[in-house]
Amino acid sequence: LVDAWQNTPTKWYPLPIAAGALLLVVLQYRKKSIAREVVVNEDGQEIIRLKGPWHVHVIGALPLRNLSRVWGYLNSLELPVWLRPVGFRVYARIFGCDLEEIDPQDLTQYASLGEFFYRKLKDGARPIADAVLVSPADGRVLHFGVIKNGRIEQVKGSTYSLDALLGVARPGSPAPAAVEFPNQKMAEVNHRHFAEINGIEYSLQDLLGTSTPSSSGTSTPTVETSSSDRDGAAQTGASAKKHGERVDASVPRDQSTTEAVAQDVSMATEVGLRPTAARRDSFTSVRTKPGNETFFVVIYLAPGDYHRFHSPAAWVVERRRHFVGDLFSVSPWMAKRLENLFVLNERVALLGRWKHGFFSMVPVGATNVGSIKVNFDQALRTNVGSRRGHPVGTFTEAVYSAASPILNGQPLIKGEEMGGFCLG
Amino acid sequence: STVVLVFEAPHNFDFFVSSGQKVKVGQKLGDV
Repeated sequence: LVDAWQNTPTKWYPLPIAAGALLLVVLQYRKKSIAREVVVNEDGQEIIRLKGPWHVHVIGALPLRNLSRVWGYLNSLELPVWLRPVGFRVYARIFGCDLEEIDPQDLTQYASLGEFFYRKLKDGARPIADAVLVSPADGRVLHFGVIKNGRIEQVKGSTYSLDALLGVARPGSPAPAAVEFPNQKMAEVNHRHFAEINGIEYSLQDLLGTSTPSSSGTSTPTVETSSSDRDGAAQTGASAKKHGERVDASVPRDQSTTEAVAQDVSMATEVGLRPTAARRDSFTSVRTKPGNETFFVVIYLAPGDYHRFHSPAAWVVERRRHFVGDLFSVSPWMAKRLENLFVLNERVALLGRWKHGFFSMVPVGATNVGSIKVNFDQALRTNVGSRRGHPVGTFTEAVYSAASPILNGQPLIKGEEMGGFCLG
Repeated sequence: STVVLVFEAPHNFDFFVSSGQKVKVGQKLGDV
């Protein structure tokens, strides 16, 4: 072999131009056909499947959710006090954390790596810019732009469906079907529709799926809580979910009604939305304004980054949709290889509105950070239980109408802390 | 982990970032 390797002469032959051109055509055709391949079921709805090279399928075969929970458990173990400063400094060195900006700075006060990972920052460490849209998190901008044909570009040449990401239906797509899971008695709505976006002339009602209960014929009433029983909102929500009702997961406010209304009005002014008691059904009439477009931006948080997320704008969160899914890594390496990554993974779609119309924010989990926290949502539990029984595209929904009856949602100001990602 | 923002804005909305750029909480992403 050594002799053959060293002494065999290399002879170069010219490849016929036609053969080269043919090869290029075949490769290009194959690339395009893979990119456009949309598997649909008998109802014409897109089926999201694991697509990618062989190593993606190998990773997909791993019990990622279980691994994530084991990882979370290990990182919740209390570390000896003497080990904490050394351990966290090593971690900070490896992943590039700035220990000068954390609060508290005394590293012995973080009992575990999980606590350190979910660290707070000092007041004023992140000044909020004077712009309508600011970054919700520390990280790296993966991609941004205008949404065309209802597809968001994950990486160049690879897209995923906006409908699948948010669980929305568009005009022309079949009526969403309410799926009752006998084991859980939980109303979950299947919104795996794929249809061409109809310009910008779609109603917010369709975009947010507010017509789901009536269109499906299944009763999923909103759990309304009065000011007197808001304290029991979490319990009400838990009970309501079991009965297939939509949960009001708002955090109750400890204020008199007059104060609450005054605060709502003040907040409405700040958010740039007109306060009105009729906001509950505003999505049945408000349409996307002519002259508007739908934009997107994707921000990736590396392991060393500050892992809490803040409000990127002044807006009102009206509902959240929790999609139980896989927990693939969302690193740029994986994003380049696994199609529909952000649609396959577990995520929480927070839907609402800002002064320019529709607004949504979707924290997407990953293997190391499968748990997503939302500060104003007591009922949300992520990365628990099995993924079985939760087909891709189904979600559980909660509304936040009790947080502010006037604004019909949870009002947020720009830069306000909303929640974060926890290890495991 | 990843955060995806999807929103409606006027045509003249401009992003003030580039792909691959590092950002921090509160940093300007875009404006009308």
